[in-house]
Amino acid sequence: MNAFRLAGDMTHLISVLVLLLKIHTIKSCAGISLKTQELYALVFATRYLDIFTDFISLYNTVMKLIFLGSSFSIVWYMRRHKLVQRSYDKDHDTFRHQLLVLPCLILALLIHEQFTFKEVMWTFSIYLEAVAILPQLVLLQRTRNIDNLTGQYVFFLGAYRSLYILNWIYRYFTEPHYVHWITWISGLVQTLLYADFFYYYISSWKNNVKLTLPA
Amino acid sequence: LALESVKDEL
Repeated sequence: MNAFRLAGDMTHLISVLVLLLKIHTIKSCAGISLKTQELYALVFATRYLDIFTDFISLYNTVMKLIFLGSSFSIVWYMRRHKLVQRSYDKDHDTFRHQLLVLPCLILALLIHEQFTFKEVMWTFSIYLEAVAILPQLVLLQRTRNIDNLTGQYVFFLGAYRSLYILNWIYRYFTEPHYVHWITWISGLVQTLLYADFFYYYISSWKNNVKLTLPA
Repeated sequence: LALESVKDEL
């Protein structure tokens, strides 16, 4: 495993931990989109169908379990935990996430590398992950106050995607037959979605002012 | 073979 890939996984892990810290410790999910969290739970559930059938490494299995467990517990917290539930900004989190799921499913049925159930589900998860952040970005734009933990959560998620791109470039030049257009294009689309947020996040950090996004 | 390599990613 190369350094970009490891750093990507670690920033992904940090983003999840930041979110869990906010929810579990402060008992608040203010500014967090339940729609995005539900989409991520669906992404991991459909991508890791191989978790008990194909063993890759202990690292791989443990990380899969962490991402599955954390995404479903975040959804549980936001839907079922009394205190956390109360801080959920339901009125602003109105993105119709079904509008993302269906096109991704159709696209996965049309464009995939192998027409098997597992492979189509895996491809669907790749497409869905690319756009799953959209409800969260829309919610951020509608919320005038973005607290530090929410900003850091989105920042680390974006960092994870950027590092994965460096990982693909590295693997392309170091491994034979490493060509994965579906993953690359989806990953690139996903990273570009963060570009705007990154711009405002970094400039607020540089100028030492609170993060706000333009309407 | 090529398909499998990307499956070690998360």
